[in-house]
Amino acid sequence: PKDHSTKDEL
Amino acid sequence: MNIFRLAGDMTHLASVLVLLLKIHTIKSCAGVSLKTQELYAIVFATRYLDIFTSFYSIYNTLMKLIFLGSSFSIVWYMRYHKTVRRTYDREQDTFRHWFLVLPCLLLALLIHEKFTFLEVLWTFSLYLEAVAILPQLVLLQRTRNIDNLTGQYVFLLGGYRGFYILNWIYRYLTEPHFVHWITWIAGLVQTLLYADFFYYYFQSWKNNKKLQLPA
Repeated sequence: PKDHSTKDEL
Repeated sequence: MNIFRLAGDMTHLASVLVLLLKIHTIKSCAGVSLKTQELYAIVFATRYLDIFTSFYSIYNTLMKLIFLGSSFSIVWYMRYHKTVRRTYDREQDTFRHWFLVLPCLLLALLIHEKFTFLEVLWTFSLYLEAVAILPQLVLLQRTRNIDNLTGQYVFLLGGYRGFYILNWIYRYLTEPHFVHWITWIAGLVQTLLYADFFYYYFQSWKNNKKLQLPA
């Protein structure tokens, strides 16, 4: 599932 | 992961590697702001605490470790390496970086999505990253004559910011419920800080001249 948050960014 | 985010991460990685390579090979950190480098080390240390609590991908974890390692290595070189530290422009790099840290901490305590330890520190890292380049930009203005590597470092960092804005637009259009005001506004402020530098960078590139900033 996609994580709709910017936490998966650097 | 989309192409804009990947391009952003790669320019970010390139910027840090250019700087590390410069410092490591020519044993000089002339023109580099230690204040900015220390701020980035704080940014990464506070943002990547989730390395212990959440897992996104091997890519994500690996990149976090690289950014943590490289930013602390640069600070170590500039502070303690016996040759490199002598090339540091101590008298010029006088920006009071604690005056950036405290307001960012205060702002993160006031404006955040959730009031938890990790979330407040994560928000703080976003605010601090937005302004962390300021000591470097001030130092560039003071020394005016910028060597190619320092210029490329700031140029690549600015490129990283630009790609991240494209990434957020792309994610907003393709992912439902992707609305993140704190990330976006902090990111936009950060990108705008590079606008002035970019203007002079492109001018010098167009005229094929050494980059010089006005006093």
